[in-house]
Amino acid sequence: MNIFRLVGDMSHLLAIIILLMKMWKSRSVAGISGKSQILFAIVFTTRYLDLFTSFVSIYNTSMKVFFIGTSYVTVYFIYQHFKPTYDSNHDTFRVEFLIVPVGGLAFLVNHEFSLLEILWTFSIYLESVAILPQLFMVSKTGEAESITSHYLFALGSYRALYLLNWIYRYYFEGFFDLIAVVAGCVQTILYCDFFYLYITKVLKGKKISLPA
Amino acid sequence: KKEARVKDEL
Repeated sequence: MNIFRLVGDMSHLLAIIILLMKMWKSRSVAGISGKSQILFAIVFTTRYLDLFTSFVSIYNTSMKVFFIGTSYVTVYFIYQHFKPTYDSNHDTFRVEFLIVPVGGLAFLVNHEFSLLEILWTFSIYLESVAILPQLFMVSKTGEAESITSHYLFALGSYRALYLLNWIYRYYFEGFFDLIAVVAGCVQTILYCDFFYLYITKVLKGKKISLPA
Repeated sequence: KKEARVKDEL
């Protein structure tokens, strides 16, 4: 463990807590893409199957349980509990255009042709594009609540910090995973536009309005 | 520099 990965995981944890608090306090899921949240639930489910087969640490296991659990609670909030506030008319990204290519790529490009490894690879590739429905929704509605912007900033920061973690691990531990690094770069690049708007607007008290 | 067999990252 290193400071970059720890802060990255905390940023990821914070993002999830911000989202849940927004939903619970405002009793609304307005502006949140249910499709992205479903993709995140798939990401965690396919990535953490080793939860039962290999034990790394209490931290690792508890974080995995938390991420899987909260991802399903979030999907439940959107599609059941707060369904009347779900804005399905603006959440129209065709996720099959993500899942099919990512599934095919995971099948072709992976470290080992085994079920667990292909599912892990699928999860890594899927996570890199899972935020697209959410960013698409923000661009369609033309704006995002500031709490949603904070959620996206924390979520985008987590993988950017993981990039620093991989640089650190490469030089100090000789650890290198090309698949995770490439997907992490794609994932972080997708947030660049948002990061720019967040830093230039939200931090000055303005609202975000992605070009519609 | 193969990646660690056991996935220790989240």
